[in-house]
Amino acid sequence: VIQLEDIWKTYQTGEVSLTALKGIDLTIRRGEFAAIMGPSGSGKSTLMNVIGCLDQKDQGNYLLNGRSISELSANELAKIRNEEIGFVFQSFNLLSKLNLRENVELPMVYAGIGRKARTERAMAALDAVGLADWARHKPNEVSGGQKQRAAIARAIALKPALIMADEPTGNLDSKSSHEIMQLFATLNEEGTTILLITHEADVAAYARRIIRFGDGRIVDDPMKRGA
Amino acid sequence: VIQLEDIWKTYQTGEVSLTALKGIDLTIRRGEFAAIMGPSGSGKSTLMNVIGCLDQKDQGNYLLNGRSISELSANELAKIRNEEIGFVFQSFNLLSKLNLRENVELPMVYAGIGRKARTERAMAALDAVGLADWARHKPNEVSGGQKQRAAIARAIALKPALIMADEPTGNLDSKSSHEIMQLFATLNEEGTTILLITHEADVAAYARRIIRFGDGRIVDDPMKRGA
Ligand SMILES: Nc1ncnc2c1ncn2[C@@H]1O[C@H](COP(=O)(O)OP(=O)(O)OP(=O)(O)O)[C@@H](O)[C@H]1O
Ligand SMILES: Nc1ncnc2c1ncn2[C@@H]1O[C@H](COP(=O)(O)OP(=O)(O)OP(=O)(O)O)[C@@H](O)[C@H]1O
Ligand SMILES: [Mg+2]
Ligand SMILES: [Mg+2]
Repeated sequence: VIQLEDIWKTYQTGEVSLTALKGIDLTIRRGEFAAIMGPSGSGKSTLMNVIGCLDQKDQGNYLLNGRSISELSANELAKIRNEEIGFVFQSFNLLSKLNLRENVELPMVYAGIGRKARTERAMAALDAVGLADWARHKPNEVSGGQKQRAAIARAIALKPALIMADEPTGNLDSKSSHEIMQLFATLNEEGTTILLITHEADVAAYARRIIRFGDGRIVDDPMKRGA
Repeated sequence: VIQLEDIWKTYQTGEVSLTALKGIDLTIRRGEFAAIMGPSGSGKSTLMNVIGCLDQKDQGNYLLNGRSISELSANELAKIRNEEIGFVFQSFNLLSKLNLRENVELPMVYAGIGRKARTERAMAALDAVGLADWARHKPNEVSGGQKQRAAIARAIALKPALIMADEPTGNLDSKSSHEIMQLFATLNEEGTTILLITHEADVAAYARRIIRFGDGRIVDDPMKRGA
């Protein structure tokens, strides 16, 4: 369960400061399937980075499974980031010197999982996204959509409790997009919490809750409308 | 005018060989606005790289403005790549050490354009994609959709005769996507030839011709149907 209360974040670039998150209140319950939509530059990825413990908020409370993340040690945070949350980055973030299988295995290496188990899970994840035959290719030897699918495979291989996917179908044709969304729907039925950012309405349609973002704020949230 | 006759290309990865283009016949006339659609991994970016002289075909003829590109010197090829063709890459390819304005100016630096003219044109291009206020930000200090728009600005700043855009709206919300497509439509009215790869049907709708790709071949081309 994710609980954000009055979250603010400002970026400083030279003398320019830009407030990317302006008082975000958001609750995500276990097993939810939510999509975040909003204009380019409105703060969606920034919000994901704060939730995923990849970047720090300036102000406000963030409770993860009931515990304030400011109480967690650096080790506890790292463990959560790596084992509890599977992250599909908007720009994939694959390592160019490793092949696709090694890239998919990376979070499992950090989690201390043994080599045989890692390879089995990595190949299963690559197979789930249609990339089993490209396991030994490097990122610069595969297509844009294949890189995107490899990033998805890496996020799901460890079977994390929460998957955060930032524009996971931006480089995929509609058939591949639906295959990926079917995969997320199946994981969600098995109990995985899914939070995704997308600008495509038919991708957002797989979610049960669509949260709309605008200029650093949540401008619509079905869970908040009656309030 | 682009004329491709029986173009073949195979990638070798270790002992694995994959034929990405299997006998492509394609003609693009001056002033055309064409879109290429097809599944992930079907060879679209590979085709763009061959047309843009960024990668070599293994077999077949490629005539650019009536001249076979195998007759062109390395210098002539470089000049065409840099000044005649504006390329929006699927993975943007912005340089992380330069700010957005410097990134947009880069093709103009190679073309020998003076500093004052470059800066004017770069700021006009950034303004056209809504990024004038981010000119001094570096790529890692802007959002995914902003990076994509900076890559588009760089492709149009030199006013090239041909623009090739590989998934130019993959990271953009629908409002920004339509603004970018309006921009391309305007450039096309002014005489620029536009060839874009997209998997989004409402982006392809701006083109006058939709070429469908599948497994390394053209599987539908309105210009070829009567034949
Ligand atoms: N440098 C390379 N070395 C080996 N194989 C490659 C290389 N680049 C691409 N491929 C393979 O060639 C095929 C076509 O790739 P290409 O990038 O042209 O596809 P695409 O149609 O652009 O796909 P997408 O829609 O996913 O971007 C894919 O199967 C890919 O794995
Ligand atoms: N590291 C940074 N330094 C300075 N400003 C930043 C940084 N990262 C993002 N920004 C700015 O913060 C704002 C929000 O960025 P964010 O990446 O969260 O947007 P987004 O909603 O994900 O956009 P997109 O849909 O284009 O991916 C943007 O205006 C962006 O320029
Ligand atoms: Mg983003
Ligand atoms: Mg591609």
